[in-house]
Order: sequence, then C-alpha cells, then structure tokens
Amino acid sequence: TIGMIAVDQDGHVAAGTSTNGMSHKVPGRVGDSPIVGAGAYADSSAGGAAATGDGDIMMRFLPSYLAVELMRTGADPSAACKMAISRIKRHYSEFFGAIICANTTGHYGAACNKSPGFSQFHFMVSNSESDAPLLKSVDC
Amino acid sequence: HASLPLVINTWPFKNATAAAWSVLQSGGSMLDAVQEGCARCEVEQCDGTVGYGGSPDESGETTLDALIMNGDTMEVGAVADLRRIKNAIGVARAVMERTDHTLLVGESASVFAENMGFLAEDLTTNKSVNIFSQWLGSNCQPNYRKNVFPDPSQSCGPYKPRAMLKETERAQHANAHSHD
Repeated sequence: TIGMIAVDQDGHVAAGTSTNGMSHKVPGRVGDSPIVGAGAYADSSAGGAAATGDGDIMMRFLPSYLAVELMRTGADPSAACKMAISRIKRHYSEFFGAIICANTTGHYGAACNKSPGFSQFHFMVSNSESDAPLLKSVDC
Repeated sequence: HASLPLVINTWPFKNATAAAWSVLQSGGSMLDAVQEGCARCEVEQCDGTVGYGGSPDESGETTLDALIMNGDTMEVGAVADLRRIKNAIGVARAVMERTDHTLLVGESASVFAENMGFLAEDLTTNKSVNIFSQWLGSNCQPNYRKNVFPDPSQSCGPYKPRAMLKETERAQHANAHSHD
C-alpha cells in the first residue's frame, strides 16, 4: 500500500492511497485505504495524514482524521501521528500499522506500532532541501 | 525546519515520491502529484502490495482500493474492491470529478470505470497465481475466517457457520508484504 501526502508551494494539501489489500482476504473485503479519514485525510487548513497496516483494525479508529484534527489544534506532525497510533494501541497492543503526517508549513512526521517483526517504519520525503527523494525511518 | 512544497509517502517507494515531486516542480497541482505518485506504484506493483498481480483473495482474484482527497475543497473520490481495472487511483479521481459521490465499490465501480474510458484487463499475473496456488496447497493458511466449520485453522472452505460463537484471539496476519 502506498499512502501519499502532497503539499504545494502555497500550503494546499492533497492525500491519497492505492493498494491491492491483504492477501487471501475473503472476497469483497475492503481495508482502510479507500475509507476517507482512515486510509488518508487532507484539509488545507490543518494538514494531511495517510495510514498503512492492518486495515481491518485501523479503519475503526479513523487515524488519519484524528491526526489531522490534532494538527489543527496545534500538535506537531510527529506528535499527531504518535497519538493516532496510541489510540489504536490501547485496544490492540500488537496491531501492525504506521501513519505519516504533514502540516501546511511543510513539517512532517511518522509513527508506527511495534509488533513482531516490525520495529522500524521507512517512508520517503521530497522537499526543496534535497533534489532526490530522501529515505527516512522512525522507530516503532 | 520545514519547507514547501513537500511530498511524503509510506514505505520506501522512491519512484512514487519522485513522480509526485516532479509534478509539483513542473507547476502541477497537489492532486495531480498524489495521483501521479500513487499511479507510479500501481504500474510498478510496489512491493506487491499495490496494483495488479498481488494479494489474491480466497478466490485468487486481485482487487484494488484507492482514495484521493482535495484538502482545499474537501472533495473525495474513492474506489474499493475494484476489479479488472489497473489504474485504481485514476478511477478514484474520476469518481471525484465525474460524480457527486465519494465511494464506488465492486463490479459496479468497474463498469463505471469502463464507461469513463478506463481499460478493462485481467489483474492476474503468474506471480499472483503462484501465491494463490501455494496458499491452496497449504490448506488455505492463513485465512480470515472464524466460528465456521470445517476448522479454518486446518482447512480450506467452503465454510458453514458453527452453531456456537466462540471468542477467539484475533490472529495477526498483516505484515510488510500483506497489509493495507
């Protein structure tokens, strides 16, 4: 699954996702990716967020919507991402999932939940600081 | 410190980042950038978790989900359980721009896409067939069934509902190569 946030020169925000979902799913099963507020959310007055992971669980907590609303109240993107993850972790301590967040000034962050075999989350960033995309990572 | 413009995406899908970034650099909109970046992953089948030829369901079919959201207007286009169409993010954008709806799903979403000019084609590849046949050969493990018989932790379907519902510990099947 790819989740992406783009913020243009003037702070206009868009977000999106695309996935082929979980292997061996029951036919008709849909994960969080196409659910607005779960797979991704964007509001140019606050920021954008996009999530990836076990969509059957994550979609129930609308992590992308929560992260954007937290940024609206002044949380920085890293803190907003962490809070969105911890909201899910309270109920499903070992769920597989991660989220990226960006605000309208170009600050960004990411967070993930530590689970067996998953202790670091890699994501990509492009901004005017670097010509080529930068590989970033965050410890879960 | 921060700077604009910015592209950020999940997982180390570098080509998607670069594709989106070049749209912004050439004056394209943030919507075009997101669509271009996600479409790049659909074409390149990023990690086998995006696009055609990956994550076959219990019947061996690959279906796609996608979403695009405009933070200026709060418009959204999304497709889920999309069949036979490779460019899922493009169809999501068409839902946003060609209907007043937010989300179209399943076979009807595929018919909408074909009507809007998207190419219908088989989303199966040798790789997804191999994944599926290996799964069948391992008694359909893992699967997402519970409270059915035959015992889904031992056997393939078809499944029937069991009389008694038993609370079971949710299995954790999601991982870096099978997730949303």
